[in-house]
Amino acid sequence: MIKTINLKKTYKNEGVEVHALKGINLEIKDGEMVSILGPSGSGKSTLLNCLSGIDKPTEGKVIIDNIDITTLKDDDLTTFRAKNMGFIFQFFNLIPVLNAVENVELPLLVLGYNEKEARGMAEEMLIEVGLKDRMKNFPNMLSGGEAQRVAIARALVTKPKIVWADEPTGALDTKTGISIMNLIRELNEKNNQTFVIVTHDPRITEYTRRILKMDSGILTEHENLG
Amino acid sequence: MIKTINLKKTYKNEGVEVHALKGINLEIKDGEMVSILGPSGSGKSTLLNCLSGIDKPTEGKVIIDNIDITTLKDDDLTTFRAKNMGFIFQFFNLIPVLNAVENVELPLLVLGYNEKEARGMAEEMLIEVGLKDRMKNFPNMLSGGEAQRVAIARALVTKPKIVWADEPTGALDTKTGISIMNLIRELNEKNNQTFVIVTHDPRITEYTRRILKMDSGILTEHENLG
Ligand SMILES: Nc1ncnc2c1ncn2[C@@H]1O[C@H](COP(=O)(O)OP(=O)(O)OP(=O)(O)O)[C@@H](O)[C@H]1O
Ligand SMILES: Nc1ncnc2c1ncn2[C@@H]1O[C@H](COP(=O)(O)OP(=O)(O)OP(=O)(O)O)[C@@H](O)[C@H]1O
Ligand SMILES: [Mg+2]
Ligand SMILES: [Mg+2]
Repeated sequence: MIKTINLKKTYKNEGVEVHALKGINLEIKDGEMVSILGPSGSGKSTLLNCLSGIDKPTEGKVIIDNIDITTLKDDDLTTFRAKNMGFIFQFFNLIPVLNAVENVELPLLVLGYNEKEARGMAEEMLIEVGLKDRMKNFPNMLSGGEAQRVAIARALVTKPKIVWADEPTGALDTKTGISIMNLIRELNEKNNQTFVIVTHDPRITEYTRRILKMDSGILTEHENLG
Repeated sequence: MIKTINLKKTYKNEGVEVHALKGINLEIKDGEMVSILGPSGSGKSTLLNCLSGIDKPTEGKVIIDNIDITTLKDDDLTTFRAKNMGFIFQFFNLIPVLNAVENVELPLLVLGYNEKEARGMAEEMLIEVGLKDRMKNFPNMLSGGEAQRVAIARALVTKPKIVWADEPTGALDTKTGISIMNLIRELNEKNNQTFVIVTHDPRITEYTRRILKMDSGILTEHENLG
């Protein structure tokens, strides 16, 4: 269970303050699929960064399975994230000196899997996202959509309890995007994984039972099929 | 007028060859608005990189206003590009140590405009794309869609004859995307600028009179309203 209490984030830049999150109170149950829509600059990525512990909020709490992650020490937060979360960044953040399969197996090596096992699981996930023939390519030898699919495979390969996805199909054509969303829905149903998906694409919201709307740092429930 | 003759591009990676462009013959008239659709990895970005001279083709010619740009020396190609072209990259390529307005005024300074003029024109273009309040932000202090709009402003600010746009609205919500496409259409009608737009979004193709389809390195005409 994910719960936020009065979550705020303010950026200060040359004396100007931007209130990116203005007090978010949100609850997400285990195994839920939730999408977040909202205009450019409305605070969606900021929210995901605070929910996942990648960034620290200015005020408020983020409680995941009764642990307030905003109070964890850096090391404990990193371990908690590695064990429980996958993150698909808006612009992928692949490691340029590692090839596709090495990028995907890295989170498994961090969790202590042996090389052979990690390589097998990484290859399997890259095949699932349609990249069987690109495993040895480095990020600068991949198309935009291929790089995004490597980032998706990396986030899913450890079968994390929670996956934060920031526009996971933004660089994909409709057909490839649908195949990714079908994979996500399958993992949600099979492993009861929670998915929180930021998107601009109304077709993506059809895969989630709840739709939240972000507007200038304020989050409202838009639709809840329960 | 843009014309290609048997344009080919082959990438070699660890002995494996990828034929990204398999012989493209294309003609685009001055002032045309053309969109290019196609699945992830089909060769769209590779085509734009070769058309604009950012990358060299393996074979074939790219002729723009009777000049074969594939035979130009590097300095002449850079000057030709600075004078005649704007490029909206798929992942923006903003200069991290320059803020938004500095990124946008740079192509003007390269063309010899004085600081005061360049600053004025850059500010005007940033206002056009809805970033009046983000001019002093550095790229790492912008949201994904804001960064994309800075990249759009930079490509348009010199009013180039030809603009190559690689998924110009990929990181934008529907409303912001429409306002950008309206700006592009206005510039096309007012200044007779040519736009070649790669996109995954079928709504974007409604702004162009020609739609091309890329599939595994082969380009076909999909629709031509002439
Ligand atoms: N530097 C490179 N080395 C090897 N292969 C490459 C390189 N750059 C691109 N490729 C391959 O060439 C093919 C075409 O890539 P391109 O970037 O043109 O695709 P695209 O149509 O723009 O795709 P997307 O919609 O995902 O951005 C891809 O399959 C990609 O793996
Ligand atoms: N490091 C920063 N410093 C200053 N302002 C920032 C910083 N990061 C983000 N912002 C501002 O906070 C606001 C929210 O940004 P955020 O990245 O969360 O938007 P978003 O909803 O993800 O937008 P997009 O759909 O364009 O990706 C933006 O207006 C942005 O300018
Ligand atoms: Mg964002
Ligand atoms: Mg591309």
